[in-house]
Amino acid sequence: VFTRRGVDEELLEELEETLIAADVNVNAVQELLETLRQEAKAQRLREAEDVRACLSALLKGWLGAPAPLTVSATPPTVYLFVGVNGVGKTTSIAKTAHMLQRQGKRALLAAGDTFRAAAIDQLQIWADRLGCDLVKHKEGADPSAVVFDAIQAARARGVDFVLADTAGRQHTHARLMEELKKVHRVAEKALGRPPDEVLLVLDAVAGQNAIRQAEEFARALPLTGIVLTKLDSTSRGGAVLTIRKQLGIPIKLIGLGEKADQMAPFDPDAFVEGLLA
Amino acid sequence: SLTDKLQGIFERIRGKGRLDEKTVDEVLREIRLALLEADVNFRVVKEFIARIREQAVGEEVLKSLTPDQQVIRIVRDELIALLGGEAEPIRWAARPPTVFMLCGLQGSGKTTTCAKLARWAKSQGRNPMLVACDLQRPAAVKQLEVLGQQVGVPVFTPQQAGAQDPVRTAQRALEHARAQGNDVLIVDTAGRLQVDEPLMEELQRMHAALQPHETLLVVDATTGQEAVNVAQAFHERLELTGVIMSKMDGDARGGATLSVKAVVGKPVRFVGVGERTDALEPFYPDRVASRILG
Ligand SMILES: Nc1nc2c(ncn2[C@@H]2O[C@H](COP(=O)(O)OP(=O)(O)OP(=O)(O)O)[C@@H](O)[C@H]2O)c(=O)[nH]1
Ligand SMILES: Nc1nc2c(ncn2[C@@H]2O[C@H](COP(=O)(O)OP(=O)(O)OP(=O)(O)O)[C@@H](O)[C@H]2O)c(=O)[nH]1
Ligand SMILES: [Mg+2]
Ligand SMILES: [Mg+2]
Repeated sequence: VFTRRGVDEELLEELEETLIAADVNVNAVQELLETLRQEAKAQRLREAEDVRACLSALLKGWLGAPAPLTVSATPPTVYLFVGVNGVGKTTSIAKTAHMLQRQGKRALLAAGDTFRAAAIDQLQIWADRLGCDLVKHKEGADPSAVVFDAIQAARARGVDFVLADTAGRQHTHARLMEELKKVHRVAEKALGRPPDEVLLVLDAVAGQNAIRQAEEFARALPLTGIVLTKLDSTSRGGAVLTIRKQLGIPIKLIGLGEKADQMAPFDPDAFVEGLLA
Repeated sequence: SLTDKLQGIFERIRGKGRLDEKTVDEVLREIRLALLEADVNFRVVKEFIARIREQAVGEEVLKSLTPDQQVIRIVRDELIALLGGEAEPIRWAARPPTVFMLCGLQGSGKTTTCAKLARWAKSQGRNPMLVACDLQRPAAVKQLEVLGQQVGVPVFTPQQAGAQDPVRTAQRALEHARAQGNDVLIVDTAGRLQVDEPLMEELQRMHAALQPHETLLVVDATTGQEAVNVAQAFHERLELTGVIMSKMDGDARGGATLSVKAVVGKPVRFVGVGERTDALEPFYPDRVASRILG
């Protein structure tokens, strides 16, 4: 493994392919491998498994410590879920409500997607299954008004958490990004502080565009965390490494399936293990 | 951009009259990086680079006053060739109804695309019917019903079929379409992972029951490296006849298009460019090639 020049280039090539296949950004891969090359040389690493362990440590370094969901001292705690089309926002809200219920907390859902066909019906079914309240208006209503009402309702009913759904939207669509900013402003006004979490939901199946999504949504809103869904697929979500390192947004939750109990707090060790598998 | 990087490389060797090994590697490396950044699968990229190697550093490039542009042109032409010619027109079945079955991963855009296809079929003078075979996702049937209403196309539901499962619903839909004189049947299926054995097996049974004329994989334009494995699995199980790339109105480079084409070898039938039911376009390989190159 260890040649006079340094770490075996063949091993580095293999590691490069593993990372790229996991959707890690190609520039991030170059940076990681260069650091790995230097570290391995400095530490005189000889065995392939030691080199791998070194890379694993570097990756964990990029991800930082696990970050829990914020809970406010002044209820209701409000979580806003945002992201592009079809990533799993609505399903993730159901899972988060389920998770909170397992902790003995109560959640109220806000049907903030007033646009897409049967979006409200979809969330209503989840609310019924979970036994939580749903605040909804008519289809086509102002999403800001729904979120506003939901926050008021949570206060009135003494519910600890508000989970607000929003319509999927492409970050390239300026008008839709403006609409989202308004939802955030109105929520902030109703709450007297910004929403406690503004969660960008990302699909692990996505490649490099996840980074673009994070950049643009971060420009529009103060993102506090990422929900990385569909990690039960064969995709490994490597793009989030760059998002975490460059934008500083922590991954807080992961989706592992379509059922209410298929969500977990983000575990950097398990995630890195998955990347290098 | 790739152009800038190539310009830089060729600037440095101007006047040398020939390309050395090192420069060749540099040029190919930049092309490789651009394609990987565009989400083209790394194995597909490897094969692609091998294909264009000789041309990219050949006489034509050396003799050119703008070698960087020559290289881009060679790469782009090769991408267009691989992406296949312009969209082949859909061939209607000799004995109606023509059956379209849509499949793909969760959230890829199948239900919305079914409605878009229905609207398009109507514009082609057909009498389509939509079939709601997703009994899994909350309000999936309702979603298709609402979309069906929007495009003025009837939706056949599991309730109408008196069925509790997608295969039965599909079978009933076929009988119903024949009885009602609908000459196009567009079947929506539940999203599923290609590694979900029971669900892939269910899809095969639906396929057997429907004998579709078109089995279309709907692929999200943002799909990353796994596009190859996903497409391969669906293709092996069903024998796809085409692909639809969805959400091309975003800024995803869409390299998955090349990955899927490389492994399935079937045409990209349409491209989804928005959430509305009229947001469906024919596939233009030259536009997608430019986009992949960034
Ligand atoms: N396998 C898997 N599927 C998931 C996961 N999360 C969501 N899904 C599925 O992905 C599809 C889309 O989920 P939604 O919750 O509707 O996504 P969305 O972001 O709300 O979509 P829009 O509101 O239309 O933008 C559904 O079929 C979900 O069941 C996950 O973690 N794993
Ligand atoms: N911007 C954009 N959004 C799209 C496009 N196609 C579909 N969508 C949106 O993507 C989301 C998912 O679309 P669906 O049609 O529900 O996807 P699906 O594949 O049926 O999802 P599942 O049934 O859960 O697997 C919805 O918000 C759609 O409006 C497109 O071409 N562009
Ligand atoms: Mg939703
Ligand atoms: Mg669907």
